[in-house]
Amino acid sequence: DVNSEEFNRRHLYFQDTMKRHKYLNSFSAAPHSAKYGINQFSDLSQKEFRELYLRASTARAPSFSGLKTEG
Amino acid sequence: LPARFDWRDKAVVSPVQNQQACGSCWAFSVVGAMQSVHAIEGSTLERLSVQQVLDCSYKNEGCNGGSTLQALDWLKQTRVKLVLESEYSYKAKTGICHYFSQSHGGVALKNFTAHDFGGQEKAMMGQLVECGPLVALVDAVSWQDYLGGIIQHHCSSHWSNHAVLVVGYDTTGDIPYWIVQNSWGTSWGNEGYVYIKIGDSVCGIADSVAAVFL
Repeated sequence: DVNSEEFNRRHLYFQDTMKRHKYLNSFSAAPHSAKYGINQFSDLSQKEFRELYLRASTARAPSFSGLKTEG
Repeated sequence: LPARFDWRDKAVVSPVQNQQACGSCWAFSVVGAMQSVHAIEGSTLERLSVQQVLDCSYKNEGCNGGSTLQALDWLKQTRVKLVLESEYSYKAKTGICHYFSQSHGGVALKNFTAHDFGGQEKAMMGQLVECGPLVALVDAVSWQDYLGGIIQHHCSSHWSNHAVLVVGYDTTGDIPYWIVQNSWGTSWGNEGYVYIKIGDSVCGIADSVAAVFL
C-alpha cells in the first residue's frame, strides 16, 4: 500500500541508502574495488540491518605465535 | 603457499545458504567449517544441521545471536554429533533442542583452534590450506550495500559483529584477497561470496579465526 506508514518509512530508508551508496562508491575508483548499490537490504534502516543480521558476539582470540609446540 | 587456493575447487564447500531473518550467522559459519573438513577427510560433502546448533548450543541465544567460539566449545565439550540437515532442518527461528541417541550417526568436533592473525595473514593462508575453511568474525556494517568486488575500505578491525567462512584466497592479481562465503543467499554479493583485501585485517577478517578438527 503506497499510502501506508510502512511504505513511507521504507521509502525514506531507501533514500538514505542511495545517499550512502554515493559516499561508499566515491572510494571505488580502482578496477577491482568493491561496488555498493541496491540489493535486498536497501529498504532496511542501518539499525534494522544490525539487529537482524549482525548478531555474532565478539570473541577475543590469542595472537598466533607461529611456533609449533613440538621440538 | 600456492598463489591461489580455493577449497571450492576441491568440491568440499557446500552451496551458499540463507539465514533469513534470524541472527544465526555464528551457527552457519561453524557448521560450514565442519561440513567442509568432514569432506576433506574423505566423506561425502553433506549439509549438517545448523538448526541443531541454534537450538542446542545453550550458552548462545539462537536467532538472537551467538558466539562462534562458544558454539565450538560446546561442540567440543559435549561431543554432540551434528546430524544431517535433512534430519533437523533449518527453520530460521529458535526452537527446542532435539536430542538424538548416541548410536545415531553424525559428525562430532574433536578440537578447534582460535587465533588472532592480525599482521600475520600469510600464516592464516597457511592455516587455511592446511586445515580447511576457517570460521572468521568480521565487521559487516558496510556489507548492507555490498554488490561485489574487493572490499578495501569502509570496514573496521576489532569491531566484529558477523561470522563468515573463509574458503580461499587469491594473490595473483593487483589486489590480493580472501574468498569468503556469507550466509545471506546467492543474490547478495558475488553469488553469496564477498572478497576482502588481504593485509591490514580489513573488516577484522584476521582478528578472530577458528579452525576445526574432527
